[in-house]
Order: sequence, then structure tokens, then C-alpha cells
Amino acid sequence: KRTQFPLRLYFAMT
Amino acid sequence: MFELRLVQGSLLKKVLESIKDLVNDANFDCSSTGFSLQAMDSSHVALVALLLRSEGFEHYRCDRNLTMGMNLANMAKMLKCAGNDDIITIKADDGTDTVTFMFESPSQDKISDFEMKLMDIDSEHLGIPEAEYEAIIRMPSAEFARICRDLSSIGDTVVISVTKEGVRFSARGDIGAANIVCRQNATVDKPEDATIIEMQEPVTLTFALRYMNSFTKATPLAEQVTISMSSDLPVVVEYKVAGMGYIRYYLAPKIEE
Repeated sequence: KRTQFPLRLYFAMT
Repeated sequence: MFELRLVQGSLLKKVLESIKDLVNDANFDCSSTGFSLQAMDSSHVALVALLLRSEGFEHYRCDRNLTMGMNLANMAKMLKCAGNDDIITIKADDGTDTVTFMFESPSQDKISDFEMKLMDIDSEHLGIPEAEYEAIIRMPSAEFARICRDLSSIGDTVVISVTKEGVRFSARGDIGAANIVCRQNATVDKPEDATIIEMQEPVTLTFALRYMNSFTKATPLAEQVTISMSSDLPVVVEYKVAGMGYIRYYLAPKIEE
């Protein structure tokens, strides 16, 4: 099963 | 005081059509650099980043940095009232909660202004580092749109795989499976018809087609699209905006659990 992680796991919040 | 004037107003109409289905409300940032936006879709898996550089406008005045929160569906409704050949001016005075869109016909015989209420929007701003991508595909934007549309009749996700053979787009669903392979093709009459694949490492990633299809709403903006991929990084799908900037869409890959 494939899941989708939110973008904030890849890019830090500024 | 903020004011920008764009003779080729159709560009702004196309930009709005490219983002309004993905994002409901967004903050536009106005600074001396230009008119920009960064916004996530409501499920926070896709992000759109827009930059229109100040030098690209016929007139650009920004006395101090300003953030304008707008409902994009409403903004698109207003911009739809501009003719394709109209000159568009966007104006906002300091301390007001409205923005004015002014449309001038090319012969100056019709001038309209539309005032829209601004809104306060809490939005997360992500720092997106410049990354070296393992594979970069440049291809005709209409071809990419066609592939995304065709594959979405087969399945919900697309597997994009870049190898030295080319780039393969695959989908699988209840009725069957589809594979579309595009090979590098630089020997074309027109540069906009070229497909160029720069690969450092083979990469295979899976993405939701619903988002990819939404990104292809930007197809009328640019003849070519650039797709940048690295293992386990969000894909970047970029459309240039007529020498004045870009729309970049970021989409998180689907990961095997």
C-alpha cells in the first residue's frame, strides 16, 4: 500500500 | 501603494486558471522582486509557487512589502471579465482591505474596474531548498498533459520512471494497464517540440494523477514543461511564464508503507 506524506515532511516551515 | 500593469493581460488570466482549482485562498506577496505566491492545496500534499518578476511588467510600483489575501475563485471570476487583449492593472492602496483590477481594451475605448475584498489568510510558508535533481525531463507541455489525461482513464496513480532508455509513464487499474515511453528527441525543427532527458541516476516515483492533471491547467502558459525528480523528494513540475517568471508545482510522491 502506498501512502502520501505531507510536503512539510520534506520542506521545513519558515 | 502597490501597482502593477501588464500589457499582455491574458498571461494573468492564464496564471489564475492554472492555480484556482488547486488552491482556494492564497496570500500574494508583493515586493520589489515581484508578485509572488506560495500556497498548498487543502490536503497539504501539493504546493504551487508562482513568481512574476517586477521587470516583466510594463509598470511596477511597490512602496513597501505587502501581502494580499485573496480567494482565487473570486479573483478568477474578476479576471475572466478582462478581454484576452486587455491591459490589466492591479492596484492596492496602503491601509485598505480591497484590491482593484482595471482592464483597458487595446484601443483604450473601454475601461473597467473591479474592486475585490481582501481576506486575512493564515498560511504556512515552506522553505524550499534549491536541490540537485537526479533526473530532469523537458518536454512539450501539451504532450505531458495528454499523457496525464490518457493515463487517468486507466488508473489513479502514475509511475514515472527515468532510465537511459527514456522516460516511462505507467498506470494500472481495474480495466488494465498502460505504459507510455518518451525518448529523448532533440533533433526537431522547433525547439518547443524537443524532449530532453538529463539523468544523473535512474529514478522511479509514483504520484497521484489527480494532482498531475490539475498542474496541466498551466499548459496554455508555456510550450514546454520541466519535470524534476529525485528519489523520495517531491517532484517539481515547472511552467515558465513568458520570460517573466514561473509557476512551479511540487507534489509529494506516494511511498510504499
